[in-house]
Amino acid sequence: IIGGSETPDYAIPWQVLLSRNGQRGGGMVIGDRWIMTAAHVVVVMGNPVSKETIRIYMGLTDVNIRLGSPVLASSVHVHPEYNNSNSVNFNHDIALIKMQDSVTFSSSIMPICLPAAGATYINGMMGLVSGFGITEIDDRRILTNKMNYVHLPVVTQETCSNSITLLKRTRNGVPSLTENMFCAGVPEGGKDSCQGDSGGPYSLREDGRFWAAGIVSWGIDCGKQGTYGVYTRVANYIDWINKTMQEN
Amino acid sequence: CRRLPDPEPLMHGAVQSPQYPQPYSPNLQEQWDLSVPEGYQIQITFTHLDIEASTGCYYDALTLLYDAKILGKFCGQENSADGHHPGSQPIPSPGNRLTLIFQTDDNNPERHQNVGFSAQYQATDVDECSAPEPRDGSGPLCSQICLNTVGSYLCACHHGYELRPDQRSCVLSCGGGIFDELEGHLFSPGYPSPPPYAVSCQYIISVEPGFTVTLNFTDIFHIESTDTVQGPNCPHHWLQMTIPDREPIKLCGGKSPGQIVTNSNTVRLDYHTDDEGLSQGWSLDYSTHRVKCPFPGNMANGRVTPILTEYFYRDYIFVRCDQGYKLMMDGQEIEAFSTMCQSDEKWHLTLPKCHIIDCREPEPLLNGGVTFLSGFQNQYRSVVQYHCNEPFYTLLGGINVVFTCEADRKWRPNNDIIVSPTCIPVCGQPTKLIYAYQR
Repeated sequence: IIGGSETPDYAIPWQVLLSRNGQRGGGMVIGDRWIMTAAHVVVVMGNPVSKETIRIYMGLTDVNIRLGSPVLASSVHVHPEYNNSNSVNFNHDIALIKMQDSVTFSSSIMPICLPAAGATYINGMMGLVSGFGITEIDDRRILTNKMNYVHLPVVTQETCSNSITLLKRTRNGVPSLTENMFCAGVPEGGKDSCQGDSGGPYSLREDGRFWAAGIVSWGIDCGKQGTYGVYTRVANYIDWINKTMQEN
Repeated sequence: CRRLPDPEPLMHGAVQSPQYPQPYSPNLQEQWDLSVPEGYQIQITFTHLDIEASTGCYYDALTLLYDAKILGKFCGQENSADGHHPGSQPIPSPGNRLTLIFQTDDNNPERHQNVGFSAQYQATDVDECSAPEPRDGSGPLCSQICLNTVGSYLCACHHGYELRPDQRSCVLSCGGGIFDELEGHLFSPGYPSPPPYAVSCQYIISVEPGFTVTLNFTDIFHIESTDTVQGPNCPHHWLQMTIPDREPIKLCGGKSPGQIVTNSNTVRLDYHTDDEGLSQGWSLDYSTHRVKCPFPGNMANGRVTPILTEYFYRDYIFVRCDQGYKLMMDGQEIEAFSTMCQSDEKWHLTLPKCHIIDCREPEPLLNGGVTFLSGFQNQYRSVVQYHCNEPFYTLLGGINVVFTCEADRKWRPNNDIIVSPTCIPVCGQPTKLIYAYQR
């Protein structure tokens, strides 16, 4: 998280830390046996990782203090249309992990709500993104062991698309924005999600409840002026999420 | 050689002179020995008799004998002046035997060919009872009552007497023995006539346990006594009443004891008279009553059926518990209970208790719990409410889930719509919010 703050205990109890062969990723609790994350966190070189390599940590804000024993995955369900073998296609960047054991919820572990069907993403609405990914201290990017968060507004598809188009002129291999994605961030930069936050939650609050609006997916650099973070638009996947959980 | 059995005597038959209805031959000497069963006598009836007539039936004759005694000697023809014709009326024999001897001389009259006789005989019942007393001093056939029967007779005795083994004489009867019927009548020998002297009779009334005997002296009660200041003394004649485990009581005098409740199922009566004095006797009716068991009392949280004012031997009672209670006996639950009043005046089973039922622990609720709104120990009519571990879980539907312990020992929801409570997680509401006050 760039430009954010350390998360107090119990403030984002649905945040999950995923560890896969030393690589960090994020996730969010959506049920007592289900974790939602980005597909690219559990797919490497076009192949899903084995469930045994995934370690799931919940209920912590400081990896050093309360890491504890990981929860194990019993199955991994990647969206069937996710196809990102060349790392430039983040469309359908969503996956579900089923845990071997159910979790009892408490102040430290709580599920985030799923969006209602047809939920709207209002431009400028402030969302909350969090993770254990790269942060920035004294202009140096470092990996933090503490959960960080930052409030970022929703950006219109047009604004985001324009920024990506602009970047594509100077860079190769820039992924494309699709209707299954949305952007959040500030044009002046300095606040953003970053590497290691992938799969983590971007939540919007409505009627006193946080709901999972997005999944940290991709972006050009982190916190750079004129760039925005790109998130999987969860509202587009409610049917698939419910179907997957019911069938498993 | 083996003797052939005597032929069974016939009940009737016919006898005819030789060659009948052809004329008989001269110089005949024919004999017929007729017999019928014992207890009967023979009656013979001549259907035809035509024998040469002579004075005193000197030449030809038919002679009837019973044990060498001549019953009659016949000859001649019917309605003839000569001879001695038997006529058509039956001729009885004194016993069950009759001998006929037909005898003819050596010549027959030439003008009239006599054909002899033809007769029918039959057995007729002998009225032994009307026979005169034998002269040998053996006494009458029956000492008291003679009953004539077909072919025989029976002797019987007057009330208070019984027939001796000789089947003809009678002896005074005590009427004693064991009386095991539930009610009956006893009386002194010969009652209401005075009994003979030196009577020693024993009567035992013994009915099955569970019944008690009550004596009720009716009508005459007169047993010779000696009156004393303390009451009648019974030195020579008495009726002694003996009840097990109690002192025997001697009864005498002229005043009836009336009703005596023995409270026992066995009573022995010994009637004694000596060879002097006079006691007219006594009679009594006895009845029985079933013993009584204690009143079962009122059952807490249950009831006894049927409800009676008193319970007697062989009465059954049943116990049912009120709704929400169960029958308990010796620490065990029983499905049903009944007990019977025994002969020892006790119930064969002690009454059970009615304990309140319980529904056991309510089903646990995952991520929730249950609290008692009323009642305790999961007893009948206890009310519990399910709740979820808030704020992390909430009840599905969001309404209060209240269950009551019902009589079928099941927790039933007060609202029939609820099948079972479920706690669903609360999402998106952290217990701590991130606030930023700096502007």
